[in-house]
Amino acid sequence: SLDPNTNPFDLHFSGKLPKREGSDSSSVDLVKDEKANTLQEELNRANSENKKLTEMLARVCKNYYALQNYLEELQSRKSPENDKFQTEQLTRKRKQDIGELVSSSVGLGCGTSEIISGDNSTVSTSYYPADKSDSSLTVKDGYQWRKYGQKITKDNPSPRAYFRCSFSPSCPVKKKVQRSAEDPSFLVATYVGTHNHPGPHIGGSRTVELDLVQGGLGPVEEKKEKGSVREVLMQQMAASLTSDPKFTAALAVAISGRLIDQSRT
Amino acid sequence: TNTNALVDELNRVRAENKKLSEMLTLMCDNYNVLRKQLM
Repeated sequence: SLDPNTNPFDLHFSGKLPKREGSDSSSVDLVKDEKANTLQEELNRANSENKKLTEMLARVCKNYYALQNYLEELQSRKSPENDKFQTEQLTRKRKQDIGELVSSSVGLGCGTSEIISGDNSTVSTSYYPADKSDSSLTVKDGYQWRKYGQKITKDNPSPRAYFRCSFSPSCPVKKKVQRSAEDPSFLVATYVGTHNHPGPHIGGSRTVELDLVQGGLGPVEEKKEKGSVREVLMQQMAASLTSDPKFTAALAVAISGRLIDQSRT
Repeated sequence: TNTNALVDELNRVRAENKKLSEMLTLMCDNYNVLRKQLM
């Protein structure tokens, strides 16, 4: 229905048009859709940033622990006391009557323990039932640990894993985990020192070292696991600033993403 | 409702990103401390 008398330059022309029913609601819907789209895009962007940060953090953790292992190795070579301790532990372990220890408690998540008090530190040995096929050398003793080494020697071909408390260096406790030579269905954990922080929550907490050393951080969906990893990491980090172009560059990218993100909101 | 859910999710992811950034900073610092020890 074209009207030749219509003035296309009439500014109020649109007001003269018959009003459509529901035009207000449709425009509101349109605005909502636009807002939802914007939010969705922003969410995708944040998720992608999250993924990048997680990957980057996993990479940094991996590098960190690799370097730490190397440093520990260097330090252990230099320290004759460490060698002495290991020799003592080996001798001690051979003398133990494993049957007697195991018979008293073979519970899930609970190790049997024997405590020896030394001059400066307490040494305790615990046995944990473990699947023979499990080569992770991880025991659930309630504390959180950082793995700093693993080795095999000719005189003792069974692999040993070395851990220290996640509260290190404030907490001096270290442990060594090895499969029992007498009974391979058990892992033997030798602890040196006493924790100077709240006690274990057996079954409640998880060891973290394998996530970081072997597989990096888990998928984004595993919020609980990541949460605990984060807590431990936050506790572990010491605040000191140094410069490294490679990492600061990566960090700058990550942080600038955050700043841009914040400035938009 | 959809918009509200998106906003909530966005806030959650942003908070997570913030924590990740902080952790990354700390981890980098720690890494560099180790590197210095080795040098």
